[in-house]
Parts: sequence; C-alpha cells; structure tokens
Amino acid sequence: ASPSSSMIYADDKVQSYLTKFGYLPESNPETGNLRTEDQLRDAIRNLQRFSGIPVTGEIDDATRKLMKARRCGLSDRQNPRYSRTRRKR
Amino acid sequence: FTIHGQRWPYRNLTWSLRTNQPSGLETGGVRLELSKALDLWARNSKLTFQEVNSDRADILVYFHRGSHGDGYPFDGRGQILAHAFFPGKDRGGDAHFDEEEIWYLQDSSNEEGTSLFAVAAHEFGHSLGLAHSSVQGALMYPWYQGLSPNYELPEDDRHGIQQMYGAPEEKLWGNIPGGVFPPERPTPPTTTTTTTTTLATTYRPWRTRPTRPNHYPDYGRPRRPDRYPSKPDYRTERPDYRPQRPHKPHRHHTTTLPAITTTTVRPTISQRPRFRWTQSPRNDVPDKCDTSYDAISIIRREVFIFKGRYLWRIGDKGLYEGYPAEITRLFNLPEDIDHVDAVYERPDKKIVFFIGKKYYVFSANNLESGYPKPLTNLGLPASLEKIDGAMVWGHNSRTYFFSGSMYWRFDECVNYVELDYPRDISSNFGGVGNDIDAVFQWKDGKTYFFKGKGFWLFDDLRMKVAHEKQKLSAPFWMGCPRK
Repeated sequence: ASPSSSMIYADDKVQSYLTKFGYLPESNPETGNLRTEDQLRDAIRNLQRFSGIPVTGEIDDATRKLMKARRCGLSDRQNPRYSRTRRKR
Repeated sequence: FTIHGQRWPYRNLTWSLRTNQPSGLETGGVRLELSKALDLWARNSKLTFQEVNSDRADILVYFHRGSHGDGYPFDGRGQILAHAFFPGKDRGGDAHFDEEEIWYLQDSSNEEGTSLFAVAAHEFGHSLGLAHSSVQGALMYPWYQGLSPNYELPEDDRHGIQQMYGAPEEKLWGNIPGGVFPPERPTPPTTTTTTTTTLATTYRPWRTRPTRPNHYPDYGRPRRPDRYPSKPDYRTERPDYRPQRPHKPHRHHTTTLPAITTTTVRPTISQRPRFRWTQSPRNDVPDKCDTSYDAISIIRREVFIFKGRYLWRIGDKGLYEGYPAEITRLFNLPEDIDHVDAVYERPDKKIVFFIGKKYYVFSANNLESGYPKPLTNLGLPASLEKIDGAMVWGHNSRTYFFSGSMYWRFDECVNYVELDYPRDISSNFGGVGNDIDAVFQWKDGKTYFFKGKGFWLFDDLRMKVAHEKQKLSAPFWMGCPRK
C-alpha cells in the first residue's frame, strides 16, 4: 500500500468470508497469514463490485451489512471446491 | 451469468428429496416447493425433471445441520442458507439446505423466514451448471432476495440456462447462441428382473424397489452408461425405508454402508469366541489416562482413537464402554499388526489405514480387494517408512499426509499426491513441530494435532497452534481426571 493510504484491518471473520466466497485465494492459509494490504483491499473491492454496492475498498457499513446478509454457501468466483472436475494446473 | 463449465450430458434429469420432514415441515409441501423450483428452470429450457425415490437420482436434496460430511458445514440460522454442487460425479448436482433456517413454504401464512422456493430455485441453478451472477435481481445473484409467487426467470439466468441446454421448443427467448445441446437420455430397455433372496455381494445396477411403500412414483430407471459415473457406494437409503435389521450388515446390496458396529465384524472371524474386550492374551492394553495415541480419526461420526493393537471409540455420549478393543476385532487387518500409523475417512467414506510402508482401504469393516498397497501408489516416496498422520482439513476439505518434518497434500480425485509437495511442516503448520503422532479434524471442524500425551488445537486461519503449550489428551478426550 502507498504510505498515504490508511491501513485496512480485516479480522478473521472478514478474511474467512473473503476466502470462503472466492475473493481471497484459498491457498493463502497454507502459505501463512501473510496477506498484503493490497490483496485485502482488492478482495474487498471485488466483493463490492460483484455485489453491486459502492466500491470503496474499505470495510464500510454497506460491506459489513452485505457480509451479514443471508446468502448461498457457494463461492462467487470460479472455485473448484464444489466441482469434481480436474483443472489444468 | 456465468457457466461453471460442466453440464449434464442429457436433458431429462431425476431428483429426489432424501430427508424426512426437513425443518419440521411437511414433506409433501417441501417436495412441492422443490418441484416448483425445478419447473422454473424446465419452463425456460429443454430440461425436464422427474421426481424419483432413489439415492441414485441426479439431484439429491438433503436438509442438514452443521457439519454434514462434505466439508462445508452450515452455520445455524442466518447467513449461509444452502449450497449445491455443480454437475458431475459423486455429489454432483446435489443440493443441501441448512435445516436450522426458518424455511417457509409459499402457501404458508407465516412468511417470516426464508422462502424454500427462492433458495431452491437458486441452488438448482448450481445443480444445472450455473455459477453466481453479479447481476442484481438475477436468480443466481448470491445474496438472498426472496421471490414472488409468480416469479419468472430473469433474463440473465434464462440466457445462462439456454446456453447450456437450449431454449424450450415453443419459447425462444432472445438470441441465444446456437450449440449442440445434450440429448434426451434414452429410455431404458425393458428388463425382466428376477426376484431372489440369495445374498449377493455385488452391486445390482438394475435393481428395482418393488416392496417399499412410498409416495414416489416407481423408479426402475437404471444408471445409464451415458451419464456421469455412478453415485458412490456410501449413499444410504431413506431411513424410513430401511429394513429393520440394525445389527446385521446390509449384505444383499453393498451400496448401503453399514455402521461400524461390533456386530458387523467380518464374517470370517465368526468362529472366534465372542468378544471379551477387556481380556487379552497379551498384557499390552494401554491405559487410557496415561498414553499417547498412534492415530485418531472420525469414522462414521465417531471418534476412533488407536493405540498399539487397540482402539477406543467416542460417540455422542462419550467413550464407549468395553474399550479399548483390539483393532482386528473391528477391522479385517492382519492378525499380527501391533499398531497403525494413521487412519482417516476419505470423502467417499472409505477408511484408509496406514501401517508402515503400506496402506489399507476399507469399505466399512471390509478390506477392499487388492489391498494393502504400497505408499508409493499414492505418489509418496519409496524412502518413506511410514505416515505419521492423515486428515481431511476442514479449512479446504483437502487431504493431507504428515510424516517426519514433511507433509503432502493429496488429490482424492486422482488418488495421488499433488505436485509441489512435500512441504515443510514447520513452515506452514506453525507450532506443531515434527514427528507428530496423529492429526484429525474433529466434529467442530477444527484441526487437532497430537504428540506424546498432549495435543494442540490448530488455528486454521492463523496457521499456527491456538495454544503454544500442549493440553493433556487424557482429560479432554478420555474424560480422565486432570491429575
């Protein structure tokens, strides 16, 4: 992140949500909890863009509300975990 | 809309509700809602849906609560309502609904809660091959929106389904790109079935269900060669149709998985004296309050803890009486085995034992033919002397093997370890250290590592142990006094 940008804090619940629904890569947990600020901000932006709420890159009220909303358990991004199809590496 | 990439190879699909009185709702009403939800898709495509009473239907519908065996636990009331699997083998097409939601049927007066019709219509979209859409108002938009009773499929979803399966003959909506759409599944040839009482040990693909009274139409449709591979063997019958033979293996049809009970021990050892668990010719019975564990795993929703030649079982009501028992009393392993290194239940419910450089695969209590096999068959190195632990990680439902200072991720689909492995345990599973004794995912979906007489709860998100200091196993798992 640029020095001027404010740090974003995403607690476990937020990170878990972003991972669960395909906005943060699933492989991340295995390589450590070393997500960068940019990665988190991008994930939030993508979530906001996909859901149609204002894209701020921040965990604002609309985003919090969205994350509490009832929803389907499948990932929003193409994610092989619900598929048995092999994918080209 | 987004098409996941898989679609059914035929257009006439079958479905079946496999839960009785889900969420306390009347089963007929639930079936009606599900039927209406599927009809929404049928009206807008060449697809047809037939309800059957079979666990071999294309789309199996379940109501589950919490962890339910697919690695994607429900979260109680609110937020996650349901999930479904894209077309494919195994669970492909199946839809799971959170039983703890307050579901309402369209015709009910109480409309507080979540519309089963709305959620089912969405989930069946996944069952047919559609992924989530970012279009607000689309049925495949991931967040719950509710539906009006006379809901019509939005344009976005209509385009999606018609791209995969074609538009219905009488209704052509918009300019859908032409394509080769799946054919009708051919009607099965007329087959004369012979009723027999002989115990068969092989799967009967053409079996019919002549004697079970039910509210479903007859289902004699066999699994066709042109469809996805058969549903796996572990699928069980509707509990209300299960013959009342709880203490015998279901031997005439191996697609029903018997529970692991002491009375389903392989027939070949029936000549032995009746089991007297606490008496052993050898004085090597471990002390449950003062021991390490060789392996630990959840098998059929019970915790099995292995030590030396013995095992304990922990069910919902705690540690079973009469244990520890010799492992070979329950599992058809060689008589001379003196320990197991690791055990885990595969996603297809088969049980894998690792002993030294070999592994054994069991279907319930019965060793599958061709086993044991060498670890190298799984892609593990020939130099590996043993596996320390095996688990299906709740965080991503992938299988992991641990040995010494290394671990491997295992691809269950191809039955081989993944590329890029092994990796160093310490770099990725912080605080666990090398040479673990056992690891497993408990019913709470969390991961527990065992070493010596203690264990660590593992924080899956932070990728390190939740407590650096080990906790004693005996008080926690065996109910022993703390001192």
